[in-house]
Amino acid sequence: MTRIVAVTNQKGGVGKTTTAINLAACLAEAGVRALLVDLDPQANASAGLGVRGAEPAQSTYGVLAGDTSVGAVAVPTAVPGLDLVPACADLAGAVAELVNVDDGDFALAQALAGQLDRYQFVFIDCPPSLGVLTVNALVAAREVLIPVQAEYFALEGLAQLLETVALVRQRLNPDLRILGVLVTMLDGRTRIAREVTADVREHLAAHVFDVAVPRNVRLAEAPSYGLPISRYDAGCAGSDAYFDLAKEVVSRG
Amino acid sequence: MTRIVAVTNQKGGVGKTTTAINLAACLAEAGVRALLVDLDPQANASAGLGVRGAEPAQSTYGVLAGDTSVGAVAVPTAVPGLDLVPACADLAGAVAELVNVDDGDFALAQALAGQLDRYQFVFIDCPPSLGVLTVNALVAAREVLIPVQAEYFALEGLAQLLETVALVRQRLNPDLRILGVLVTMLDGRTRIAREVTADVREHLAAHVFDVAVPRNVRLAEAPSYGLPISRYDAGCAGSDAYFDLAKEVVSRG
Ligand SMILES: Nc1ncnc2c1ncn2[C@@H]1O[C@H](COP(=O)(O)OP(=O)(O)OP(=O)(O)O)[C@@H](O)[C@H]1O
Ligand SMILES: Nc1ncnc2c1ncn2[C@@H]1O[C@H](COP(=O)(O)OP(=O)(O)OP(=O)(O)O)[C@@H](O)[C@H]1O
Ligand SMILES: [Mg+2]
Ligand SMILES: [Mg+2]
Repeated sequence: MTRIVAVTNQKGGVGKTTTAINLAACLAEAGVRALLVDLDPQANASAGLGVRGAEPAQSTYGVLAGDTSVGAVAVPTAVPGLDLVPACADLAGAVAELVNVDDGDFALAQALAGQLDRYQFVFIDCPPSLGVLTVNALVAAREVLIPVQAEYFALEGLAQLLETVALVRQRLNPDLRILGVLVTMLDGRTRIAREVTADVREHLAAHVFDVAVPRNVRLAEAPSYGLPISRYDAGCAGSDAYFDLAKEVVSRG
Repeated sequence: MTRIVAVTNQKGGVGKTTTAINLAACLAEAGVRALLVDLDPQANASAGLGVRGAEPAQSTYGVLAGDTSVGAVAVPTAVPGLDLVPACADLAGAVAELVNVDDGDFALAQALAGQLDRYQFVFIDCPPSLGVLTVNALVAAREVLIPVQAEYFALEGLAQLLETVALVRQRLNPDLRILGVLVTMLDGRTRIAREVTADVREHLAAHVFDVAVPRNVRLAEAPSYGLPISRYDAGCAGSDAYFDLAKEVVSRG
């Protein structure tokens, strides 16, 4: 059964896109067939894999609107075995449309149904909000991966997010479970990072992945070359962390 | 005339809240009467100034709904001269309500009209999206301050944001002008930061503030004490940068 993972946190800039790209890539490097669905109108996951300027009909927008299928729009990436459904800015327009239809929360789930046999893993990169696009991802997914930056503001929003996940499980998607909470951009030298990490591990215990992703400038450089870290600098600390994460994700299957 | 500044960028985690809090605080420390309006359902600007758990009726939500006024809900902060209109999570619910009314884009402008005589500056902290809350801020404001992180993804969204600002000026608010673009979290040692900063200065030239805010852990620590940087560590590089920014903002009046 295809594992469908929503990568989400309404707090901005916590490493959702970086995690979605590099986790999917590390799994593909290990021979797993993976798909990355870019559900953010900013289209950072698309740009980070070198795919720019997708036409609405050839993007997640077209898939959500029911005009086209995953099979027709998924494109290959720099990593054999990793495909991408690119986003475009028009996706922001989909929000107004989905809010006004009856089962607007199910658009992505319906669009993905029966389309995923070729993939063992699907990752959905979400925008920084708890709006209709993120709800669509939580309805279509069976698992949720929550990146958390080891900083004060990032901790604030966690309770709101976990509440939203619980609501979606109750009302829309009973299969939804938390795959894990990932501490990102960890600078172990700072007191605030150590305090927040300890807080997260205390409150969320078993959910928190053993691996934490260190702050590593190579992860910030890679997307400007359209490459995941495994193809940009496979020996760096950032790459090691995402390979370790891939192993933990597989073991939590 | 009260200067109303929307602090916005749909890219997440670029320093919108940190800039809104500390710029408003530095102006207030210099004797300017300032108001900070928290328009983000995450309510980070509120928590960062030590204000938590505001009731919907005593928050930006109540003001947008027309149930109450700025004068009735604005609370003092750790800095004399700086007031805050706190946010609450219910603000996310306002989005669905505002989208469906005719002049939903003007709710904040109407709510602020005639309420601001006591203030020389009003700053509006926006969520990481280009949705109805951010449009409300752009309609209510006369100026836009755009924080940009010196990283690749942050550059991507700038064109989309400038387009949105131009659209709002054309259709909803002819007075809207760009106050400036602020480079944030600058780690001058990294190549990507130097490249992105050079790019931003080349494309946006006169808009870019002379001052850039360095990456400085004290800025990340201060909100966990409910204090702006001027009250947490007035001697640090982060504080110096925001005092310099305050001077530049005043000179661009
Ligand atoms: N471990 C890391 N070390 C250094 N930089 C990182 C790391 N992870 C992410 N970054 C950088 O930090 C910034 C924010 O990361 P990213 O864009 O992945 O977050 P996001 O949660 O997807 O943001 P948004 O909320 O806008 O969607 C990016 O510029 C990215 O390159
Ligand atoms: N100059 C800086 N140096 C170090 N840390 C910073 C700096 N500016 C902001 N931060 C930290 O970086 C994180 C992101 O900043 P902030 O929350 O202000 O961004 P934002 O754009 O408001 O995010 P969102 O998109 O979620 O609203 C926070 O944890 C903040 O404390
Ligand atoms: Mg992202
Ligand atoms: Mg913010």
